[in-house]
Parts: sequence; C-alpha cells; structure tokens
Amino acid sequence: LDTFIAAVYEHAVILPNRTETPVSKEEALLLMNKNIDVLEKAVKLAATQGAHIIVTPEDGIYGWVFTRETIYPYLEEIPHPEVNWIPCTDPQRFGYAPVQERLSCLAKDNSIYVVANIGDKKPCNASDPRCPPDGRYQYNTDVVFDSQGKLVARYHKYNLFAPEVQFDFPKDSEVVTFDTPFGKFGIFTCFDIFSHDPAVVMVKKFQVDSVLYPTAWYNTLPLLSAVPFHSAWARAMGVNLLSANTHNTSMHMTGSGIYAPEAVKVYHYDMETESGQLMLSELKSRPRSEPTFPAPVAWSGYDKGIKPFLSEQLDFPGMIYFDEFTFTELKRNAGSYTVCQKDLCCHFTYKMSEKRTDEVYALGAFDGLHTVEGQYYLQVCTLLKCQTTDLRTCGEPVGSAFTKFEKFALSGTFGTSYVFPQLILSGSQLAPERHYEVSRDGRLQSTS
Amino acid sequence: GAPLPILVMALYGRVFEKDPPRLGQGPGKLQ
Repeated sequence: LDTFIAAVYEHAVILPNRTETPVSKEEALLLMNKNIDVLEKAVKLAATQGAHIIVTPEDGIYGWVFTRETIYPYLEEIPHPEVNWIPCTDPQRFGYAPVQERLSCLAKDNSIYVVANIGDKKPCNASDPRCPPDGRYQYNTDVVFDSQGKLVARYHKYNLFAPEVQFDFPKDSEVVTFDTPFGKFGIFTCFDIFSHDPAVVMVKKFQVDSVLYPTAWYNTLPLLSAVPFHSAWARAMGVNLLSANTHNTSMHMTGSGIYAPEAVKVYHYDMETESGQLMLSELKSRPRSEPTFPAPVAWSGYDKGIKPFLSEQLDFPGMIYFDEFTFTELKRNAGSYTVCQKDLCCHFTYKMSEKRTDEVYALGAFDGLHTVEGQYYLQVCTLLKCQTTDLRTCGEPVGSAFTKFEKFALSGTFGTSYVFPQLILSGSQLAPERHYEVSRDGRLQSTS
Repeated sequence: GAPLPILVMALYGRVFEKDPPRLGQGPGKLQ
C-alpha cells in the first residue's frame, strides 16, 4: 500500500484509587476493563472510518498511580512475538492474560492493528544478580496486535522516567520493529524520544518508515510541550510519528497527533475539557521515497559563515526547566543579536511589526547536561517571550503573545546533526508550515 | 507570510555522544 489511514486516540484514563496495598486481580481487571471499554469505542470508530492502525496512550489501561507492589495485580506475562500467538483464539496458552485476550479480539474483530501499553512480569531468581528482591521483573510494555489479532510486537520501555518506580529497566535497549503491507514500523515510549537508543537507532540503522508512540507526556512550557516537540522530532528524523498521549488537564497532559516529515497532519491540544479525542489521517507508507521528503540540513552551516552580531548589552542568566540559559534581550523592533554559552552561539535576525512596551523577548543559549528527572546533553537556541517585562521571568511559562514578527531567522553553531526545530504561537498553537521553513544551512526562518 | 504572534521558537539539539549511559533516573540506575 502506498498510503494508509492512521489513527491515534488521546484517552482520559480512568485512574485507580490510590492504595497502600495491592488490590485483588478481579478488582484490577475491573478497572482495566473500564478503560478498555472506552478504547473499544475508539477502535470501532477508527475501523469504520478505514483506519489500518490505531495507537492508544502509555498507561492508558491502568494509569500511573502505583508503587512496585500495588501494580502487580495489573501485570500479565507477555511472551515474545516469535511464539506466534493470537490471544483471542488461544487465551490460556500462556496463563492468565485477559487484557491481552481482549486487545487481541479488538484487533481481530475490527480488522485493525491495535497498539496499547500494558505491564509485563517476568519471574527471576537469585542466580540472576540483577533479580529484584521480590523475585520478578516488571516492565512498562508496548504491545501491537495485527488485524488477525496476532501479537506482532512487544517493547519494554528502556528509558524510564524518574517517577516510574513501579517498573524495572530492561537489561539492554531493544529496537522493536515489524513489517506491514503499509511500511516498516518501529515502536517506543514517551521518554525514549530523547534517546539515541532506541529512538535514533530505530530510524538511522533499522530504517523504519513510521514510529508508533504511546506516551503520557505532561507539558512543560516553553520548550517541552508534546505537540511541538513530537512534531519536530518527526520532521527532523524524517519519519511518520503516531503519537497518542494521555489526557488529564490537572497534570497538563494533552497533546496528541499524527506527524509526517513534511507536515503535521492532525493534532489535538485541549486544556479545557476532560474528554478523549480520536484523530485520523492518511499517511505515505514510505515517506523517505516521496518527492516531498525534506532535504537534509547542515545545522551549523549558516553560522560557520558569519561573524557574531555584536550585542551592546550584557547577557543575563535565566532558568528553563532546571537548565541555566544565557539570555540577551531584544531591545529594538528589528535587528540581529548573538548570545553564546560554551561552544554554542545562537544568532537571531528579526523584524517586529511594532515593539510593544508591555512585552519583552529574549534570545537564549544552553550548552550542557540536563540533569533533572533524567540526564541528557542539550544544545538549545531559543527565542521566547518573557513572562513579564522583568528579565528575571525569561524562561517562565507564558500562554499568550501579541507582538507580531514580520521576519525572523534563528540559527546556531551546533555540534550535532540532531536538531529539532519548534515554532509555537500564542495560545500554544503550532505555526502552520506555510509560515516558516528550515533552510539547508540550518536557519529556522520566516517564508515572507 | 503573515506577521506571527510568536510565543517561543527553538532549535533543540541533542548531543548523544555526551549523554550518560542511560537517560532515565528510575530504580534501574541504582542496580
């Protein structure tokens, strides 16, 4: 198939009551079936609209409020796909597996691939030095059932997020891919998207066409919101990304979408209601063989050729999500500025329609190891509106902006080829692709 | 292109070769 219909479902997860002790298996299954009841409606609706595959969120079946002990009744033994198993037709083959049976039947009865995130358990003993004291491994696990209900993929999340104390790290990173009539797929989960293993390896070495991405992502403005970050990743990596997020406004969890390398196909961001949302879109099965496939970018190409713009004012520090940036204020309605931190210099050229007195913008640079809730090395150039006209609020979350930019170009002396471009407008809306472009020499610039 | 009310623009680079062996800080880090 040259194209296929993709579906993602942003699910408002029904959470279990917080308990100190594990509930019974029956009570756990009751809660999980309530969530699967909701997912079933989305699967049926997607299938009637011709979808070939539907992705549901991480933690979508039992939520995230657990200790290592209290999640145990929600776990099932999930075998490796090589066992060639259709839980819907042979449910007892690997013991108690009601959730896998139901998900498999959903896929089989509706002739659609179903992607979900559940919990796997594996017994171990003292002969294994890594075996936890309670004699079992517990894994945050993605599963994929094909349109016959067969288990075709099982992925144990490698990069756990700091609060996920209910799960164990797999010993090694595993790149899980599988072939379909509509392209080669890979799958990973939430925090994995920051990683080289498995995220980059899956694309660069295994050459997948599309990535399935269950996530439970809470938005952290200005730089770590789901839709801008995930759509930027799809664009920079040159693959389709099918991102299904949890929905919980009190935890700022929203932002799902279907992203192609050349454009955002559909996205959903809703901080007003507690409703789930189904999204569908047609995608190219093999985007890298399409004429619309974006050309590679030399991210520091432009900056290597220019001298830093001299800034007549002092730089100042500011924090963004626990990282200390170096900022410089944009004082005029038009001009060019440079700000540097260690090996990274960021350049910004712009023209505002008018310089407002009630809004202040700053250009920031960060070159260093991020260390909170996970450790990863960043080089970031950013132009942002400060929360107030006080420069000490640069980097704080902001929701709206009235200053209009008629022209802009942002670039940096990056020491990496993995750079993800984001452009977010007032109201946390993505800028439509027609308004900006990424030049071959690495400038994120206006198209006017 | 129409003038845009920009909230934030970013070029978000990841320098993988400078990462520690594992991104997360869950219990596995202690094992």
